[in-house]
Amino acid sequence: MAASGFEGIEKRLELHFSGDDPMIGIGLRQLSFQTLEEILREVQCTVVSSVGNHFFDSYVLSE
Amino acid sequence: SSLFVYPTKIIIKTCGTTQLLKSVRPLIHYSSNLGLSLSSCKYSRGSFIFPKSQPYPHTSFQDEVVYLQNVLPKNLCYDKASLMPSKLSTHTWHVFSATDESHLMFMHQPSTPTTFTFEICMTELDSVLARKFFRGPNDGKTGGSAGKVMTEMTRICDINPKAHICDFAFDPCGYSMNGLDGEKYSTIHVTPEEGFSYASFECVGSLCEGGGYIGDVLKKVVQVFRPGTMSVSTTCSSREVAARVAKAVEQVGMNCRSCTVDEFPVVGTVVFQTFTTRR
Repeated sequence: MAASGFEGIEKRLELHFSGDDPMIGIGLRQLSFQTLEEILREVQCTVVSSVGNHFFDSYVLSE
Repeated sequence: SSLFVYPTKIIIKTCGTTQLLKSVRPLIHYSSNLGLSLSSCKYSRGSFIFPKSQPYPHTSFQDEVVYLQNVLPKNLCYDKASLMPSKLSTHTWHVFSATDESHLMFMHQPSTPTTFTFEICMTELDSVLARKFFRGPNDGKTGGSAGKVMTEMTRICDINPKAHICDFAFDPCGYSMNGLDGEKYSTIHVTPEEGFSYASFECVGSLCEGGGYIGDVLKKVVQVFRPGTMSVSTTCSSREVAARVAKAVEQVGMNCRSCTVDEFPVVGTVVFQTFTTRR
């Protein structure tokens, strides 16, 4: 094994929230792209690609 | 790395030396501005290949757990941290979960759907297959268009033909994709370099989808990468899925080396299985 290389093994975080208004029903999806980028800056990632559907938004990140 | 945002759920999965847990504090802050409050948290990972390269708070599992306990709201007081070992000393599954009382009560309702999450880690990828995740020098493509070529060439597109795929190829090598199939997500990340090659696959599913579905997906994933070693972590309220995992993976030439089971509040049962190629 190489002494050092790119770490492939991921860390995975799943957070659940309550308090969403079911009449509106979009909850966290209201977070702006700018806010998400700000959060991801803490992680040291940026968005390289994104797509969403009726149910959720997905982002491919750098790294 | 990938991020999935649902109305009341966020999943972030990052590799390299990213400081994933530093996202918790701002996520709590910005969600509270929307009137949302955190009710449960699950953090999981395998054993790092290069643990000494990880920055704080990822310097050890103990550091990660202490960090989470400090940043999570005090109402998430039902927590558990566990190391799930295997017969392979380099493969230990790390899980931390925390929840508040409302979620704990919800868990005991009999109507909880039987959904599952697979988190699959593969190392020692077949070198011929791994080479498909390298871009040609000056290929003139964008990360998106090169990703699309890799998705087709490796037959990743066949794993779930119904999924809408968002893919990206890194320069000079590496690949990420997110799949969207209705409410269900899937994701693949690949680091193809010889000596520390790695690929991951993650998806959610339902036990109602029919007996063949789970086996079919697993077999296709193994055939895309042909790993020397693979671990499958299954999170589900039922242990039934684990038997289907072992059966499917053994049919494509891998032997089950170990199986560890643990229970977590709200999260349910986590089954951690390791496999090595039959030589």
